[in-house]
Amino acid sequence: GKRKTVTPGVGEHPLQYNYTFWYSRRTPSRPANTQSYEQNIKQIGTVASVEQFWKFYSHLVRPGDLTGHSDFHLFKEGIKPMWEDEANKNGGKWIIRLRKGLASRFWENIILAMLGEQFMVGEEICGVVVSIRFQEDILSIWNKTANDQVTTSRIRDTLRRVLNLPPNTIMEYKTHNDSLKDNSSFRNTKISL
Amino acid sequence: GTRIIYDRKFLLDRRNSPLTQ
Repeated sequence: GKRKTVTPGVGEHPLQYNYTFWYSRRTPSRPANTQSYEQNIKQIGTVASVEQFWKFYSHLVRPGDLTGHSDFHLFKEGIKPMWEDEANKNGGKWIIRLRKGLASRFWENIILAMLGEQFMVGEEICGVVVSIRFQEDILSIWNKTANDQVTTSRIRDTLRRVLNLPPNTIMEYKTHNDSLKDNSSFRNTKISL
Repeated sequence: GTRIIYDRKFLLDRRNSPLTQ
């Protein structure tokens, strides 16, 4: 449907891009096919300035307080958090697995890095996701071009810095094409230390 | 064009600015 254009308010600090928050939650009874994924994902708001971001974000449940199988996504406005989206179809994502209890802090830090344009990879960043699961939580950052190694390495190195990850943290990269093939977001990844 | 870059501290400082109250 049509949504009104979101712009920075008077005196607010504009962001380089507008970003849209999405929320999804899997109903355990339903298969995780593309159609049910699209039906389960809901757009919850778009922000255009630093101030609008904080207003929106401070009303959201912290991801660490979510239960069950759910995800928050923050993507550039106009990019759906789906593998098939035009901006994502040649892309992939870095995956960081977090033990329980860390998701809220890491989610905030990765968002601030993205909103503040800390990655320095041109137009490559599409968005970030925090995935709440039963045993662990998972942080992902999606970029447009999976086979651009200069970009993916720079994203990885920036993540280590902005999240202050210990040097032995395992980071995994998975192309969306591979996710489509095995119908899984987090299995069969390429490990990078 | 120029890119709008904000560091973490700048963003955190805006969290409690009068505009977000």
